[in-house]
Amino acid sequence: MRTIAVTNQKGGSGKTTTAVNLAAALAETRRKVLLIDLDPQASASSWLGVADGGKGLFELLVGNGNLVDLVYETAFAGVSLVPGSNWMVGVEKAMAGEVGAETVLRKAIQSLPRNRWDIILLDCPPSLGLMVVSALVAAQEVVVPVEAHVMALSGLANLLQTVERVKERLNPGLAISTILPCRVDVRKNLSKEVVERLRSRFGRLVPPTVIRENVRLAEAPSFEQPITAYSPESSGAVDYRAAAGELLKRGKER
Amino acid sequence: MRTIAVTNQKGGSGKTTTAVNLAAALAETRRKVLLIDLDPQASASSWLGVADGGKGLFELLVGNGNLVDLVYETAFAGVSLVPGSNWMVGVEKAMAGEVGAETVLRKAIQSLPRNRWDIILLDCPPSLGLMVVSALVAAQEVVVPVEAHVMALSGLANLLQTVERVKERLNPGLAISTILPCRVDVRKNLSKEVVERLRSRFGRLVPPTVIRENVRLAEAPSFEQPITAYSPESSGAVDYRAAAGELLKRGKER
Ligand SMILES: Nc1ncnc2c1ncn2[C@@H]1O[C@H](COP(=O)(O)OP(=O)(O)OP(=O)(O)O)[C@@H](O)[C@H]1O
Ligand SMILES: Nc1ncnc2c1ncn2[C@@H]1O[C@H](COP(=O)(O)OP(=O)(O)OP(=O)(O)O)[C@@H](O)[C@H]1O
Ligand SMILES: [Mg+2]
Ligand SMILES: [Mg+2]
Repeated sequence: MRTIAVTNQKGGSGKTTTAVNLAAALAETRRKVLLIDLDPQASASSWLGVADGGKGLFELLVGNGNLVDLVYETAFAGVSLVPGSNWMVGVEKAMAGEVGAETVLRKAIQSLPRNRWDIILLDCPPSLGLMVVSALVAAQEVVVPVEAHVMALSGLANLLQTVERVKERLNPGLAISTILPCRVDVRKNLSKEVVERLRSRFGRLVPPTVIRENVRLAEAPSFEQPITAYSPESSGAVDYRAAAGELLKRGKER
Repeated sequence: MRTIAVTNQKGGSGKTTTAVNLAAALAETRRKVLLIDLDPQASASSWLGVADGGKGLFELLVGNGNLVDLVYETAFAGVSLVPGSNWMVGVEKAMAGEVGAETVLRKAIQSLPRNRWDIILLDCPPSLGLMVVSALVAAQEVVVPVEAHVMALSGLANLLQTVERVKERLNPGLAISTILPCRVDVRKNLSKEVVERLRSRFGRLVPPTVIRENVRLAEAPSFEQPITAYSPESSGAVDYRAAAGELLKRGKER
């Protein structure tokens, strides 16, 4: 059971679009995927048809309840969901000063039935706070979606530092597996330059195929369908299937 | 001296691009503008050439120091900056449980010399936490940049509720002056549909001109120049000048 954190503190970098569509593309390969929505804004949850996730995940993260009881089976075969909700805004406050608050999620994930899911994806909010640190403590791998724009680059150092710190102090098995360029506009030099900079800085962490800008990906949420259901022939679907394939390959290598 | 909060908890909605380029466009009309960067990711500050804002704003927000001592004069006439920095991540924790923490910024702004600036713009992080509430308490007006995409719409109710609550309990003079559609791609139906939905929901809060997608706006940060300096003929510059003009008009009506 691989646990993968999808994270980048920069807003709008493509985290949710990546988490939802990777989940669907992986499910197409007959893997069973559990998506856990750690963002109080819960956009992954709405996308998968759960507009109000309720108090469950909040309760769990402050110490009560079982993760398996919070699982929804979505309309998409192989994609299960633990939804987020606005309640989660209160977790950081409720757990302020609580020893080991950042380990609660890991414990909950480790208590899941061993064979029910192959991959767990954690969709993170745009910050480096308790939700994100909890995801990094619980995961073995990190996928970092990066919008192919300049402003996206300056925060990466901070993110890498946070990953390093979690690795040193709380989770020695943690590693970044993928730096995923998103919203790449192949006609724009800026886009290509940013992807080049990412490749030269991160080498093979950047997969051969990137995620291109595709309006179908932006439309899909209002139809509450991942791209593989909404527009299976679109470049968005093609790119996320390629990204899923790459993720599976890298998983084998670890 | 008008104080304007530029806020939207959705990541990547165009807050920083709007704050920096409105500041520059307003300065072109000979107004004196002070931009205060309330985001620990400090992208507005890097854009205006201050990569490391230091501990000043953190210290101020936990109760020490004078705002006027933290002001940088940027390379752009009429645009002053109080930079953000990663130190500000610690403000919420340091002020947890502190009575009236959300009023510290307002007090600091009110202590500024009365005639040195005409407009104060507050660039906010993608959240509804202490920095954003402090901005809403300090401001008279709110500008809400909204990316012309579906996922941008669901968080608006939450934001409006927060504005209402601040208005009722802490700042009766607060009002949303502008809902600003950003990154509008005129060739995409999705973009046009989202703008239409915003117009039907918010009426004249949505200005006649919107901010179109323009790669020059995405390139400008790496040149550390607002769009008005980097590419004065671009649609990005045209649109932000129009938005600035609209903001000035609405200011007169209040
Ligand atoms: N490849 C793409 N093509 C077109 N639009 C995209 C693409 N990827 C993401 N988007 C759009 O960009 C916006 C931001 O994407 P998304 O919400 O997935 O980012 P995020 O990192 O999860 O944001 P947040 O920081 O708010 O959680 C959304 O409106 C989404 O529909
Ligand atoms: N009109 C536009 N045309 C092209 N690119 C744009 C436009 N507006 C914003 N961008 C780009 O979109 C991305 C997000 O914009 P920006 O950083 O201003 O949003 P934000 O709301 O401040 O994000 P955050 O939530 O992280 O603070 C940036 O890479 C920016 O360069
Ligand atoms: Mg998201
Ligand atoms: Mg910003």
